[in-house]
Amino acid sequence: VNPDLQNERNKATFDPIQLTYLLHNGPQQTRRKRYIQSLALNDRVKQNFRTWTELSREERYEESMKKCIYCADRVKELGFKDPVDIYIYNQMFTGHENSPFGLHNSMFTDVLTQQGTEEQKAKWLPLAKNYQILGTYAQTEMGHGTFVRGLETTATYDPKTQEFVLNSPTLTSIKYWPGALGKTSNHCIVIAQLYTQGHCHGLQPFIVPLRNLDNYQPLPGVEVGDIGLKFGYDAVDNGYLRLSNIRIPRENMLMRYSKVTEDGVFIKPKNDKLLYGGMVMIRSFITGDCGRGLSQACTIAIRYSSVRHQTEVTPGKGEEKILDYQTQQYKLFPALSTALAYLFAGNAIREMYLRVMADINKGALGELPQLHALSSGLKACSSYAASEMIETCRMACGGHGYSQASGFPKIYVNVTPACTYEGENTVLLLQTARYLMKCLNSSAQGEELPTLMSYLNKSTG
Amino acid sequence: GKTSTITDRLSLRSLVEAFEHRAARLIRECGSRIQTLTSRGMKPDVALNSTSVQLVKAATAHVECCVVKIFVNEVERKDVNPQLKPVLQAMCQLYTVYLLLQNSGEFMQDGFVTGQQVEVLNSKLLDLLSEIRPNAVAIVDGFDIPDAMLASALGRFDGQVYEALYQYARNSKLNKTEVSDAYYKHLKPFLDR
Repeated sequence: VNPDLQNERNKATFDPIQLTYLLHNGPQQTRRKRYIQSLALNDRVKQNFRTWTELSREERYEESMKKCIYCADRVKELGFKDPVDIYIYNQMFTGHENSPFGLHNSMFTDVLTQQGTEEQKAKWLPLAKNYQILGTYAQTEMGHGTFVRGLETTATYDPKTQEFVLNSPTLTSIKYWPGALGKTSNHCIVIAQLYTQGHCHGLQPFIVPLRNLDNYQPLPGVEVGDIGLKFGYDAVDNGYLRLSNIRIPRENMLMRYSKVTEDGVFIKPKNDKLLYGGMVMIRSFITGDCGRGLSQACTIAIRYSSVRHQTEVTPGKGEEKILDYQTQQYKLFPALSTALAYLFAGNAIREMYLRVMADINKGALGELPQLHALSSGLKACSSYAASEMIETCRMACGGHGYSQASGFPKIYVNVTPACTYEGENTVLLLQTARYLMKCLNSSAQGEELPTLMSYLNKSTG
Repeated sequence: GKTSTITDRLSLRSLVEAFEHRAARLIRECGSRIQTLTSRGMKPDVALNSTSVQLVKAATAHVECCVVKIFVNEVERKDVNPQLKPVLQAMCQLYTVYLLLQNSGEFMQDGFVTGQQVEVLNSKLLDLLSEIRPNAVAIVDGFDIPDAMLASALGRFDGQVYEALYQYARNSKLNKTEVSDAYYKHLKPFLDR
């Protein structure tokens, strides 16, 4: 170990393992995490994967596909069932590379679980979990993003055949951006405006087959492809999708909350927000991801700043460690404290999400608006802060921070899209603000406010 | 007329109170502006759009207030190791003081935080940098991120940065040959010209 770094470790006033325990839910979970990481680290096949920074975009997609398939097989062999274990294992193989199976294992599977009836879950979930089908989630359109009510894709119910007919009626209605839509997925949950009995009943989720499972050609009426080079996310084939009179059976509409009967009668859900459960889940998890990305950037910058010496503070006394300069501390320590703040907030919002979802399963929807508002706002604030501060960490490493060898570019291009995906940040903050205005109104009327808003009643003004 | 209780002790309660006050004030200001605009005949949706810059500030203040509270809860957990507790407390203070100073106008606007208190906070921020300095490496070690995941020559656990940078340079694809193909194709004809 570099003596400068060792000296730093020697003079610490606490044992770092105590912080590790706090962040990873105690000694047992930490041991489990390290064990799983060591399985991946010592994997001989892993050593054969090519160095990420030297690959072209096409090679990165292919290499990542190989890794994902290998990981999926290994996860099965190792018998991992807990999503946290699987996440840790996969991260060691594909850290900050993202994955062509990412949406399949998150949005696709989770929306099926949350929005499907028991029959639908029994049919689709085993297929998804065994990778017999590969799916993604297509909501965003070329001309429509965060304002989901503006989506144009249509699903018109035909009671004669008991099918939905899906169409992309305009150029702007083409589904655009969904991860793994371009070349990887063969099924997709499409969010479309439902029309039945001559009326539009708003957005609903539909399972749409995209590709022939034998030869992987797109099915008739399906035009699908990759959207091209992006800022990062090279391993993911973000795609576009144009639908022309695609017929799917009535059972392919996810009907846990809203329903369409055989003769075309629409039955409303208890709460319109239930449709956005998938997005709330992803937003809840983004905060922790941002905390992790920023903590990695801080790790790089702070260790480097302890090793790098630059300029004499006192002439003749030798070059100082750059971490001893107050200006360097002012760049890095606020970022470090922000990383910790968002790691804790990420844990808290994930726990809140799991609790609220468990309540929803019991029919209690009371906390959903609070979760929706907080997850939107936290996602926005954490992604803004992480993007900005990762860049600060990079610049704090001088010229070496610009090299791919620093590790910063890979982290940055994986974290910064969080500012725009799953809802553009300003729009999300305005959603949070609308909720705050409702709470203000309730407060003025003397109503009791949710816990996180109780300060509105307390404060004067 | 209410003012903050922040002193140079930087009690976490006083910091939370400041964040709550700022969020509540900004939320109320938005509500008040929307009410004024609609009472002048503006449609509610238009009034909302005409207040959107302030609404974003209010939402940000609310979220930051929630994050501060979550952080404080973690510091105050009973099962936190006694050696770690002061380190976490300093990190929490730094997070809140830094945010507060970045947005000092929003805390000072109605006189809740005074100019004198901001002066104290500026000085405390610099003290906190010195306080955290000896533990900075231990804190990032505590994140427990394996080198393979960092994939960084600069952030290696062993600190052998320069060896790693040198190896990385030697492995560049451009170094596979001593003279690059581009020399023969383009540079040589140019130099010969």
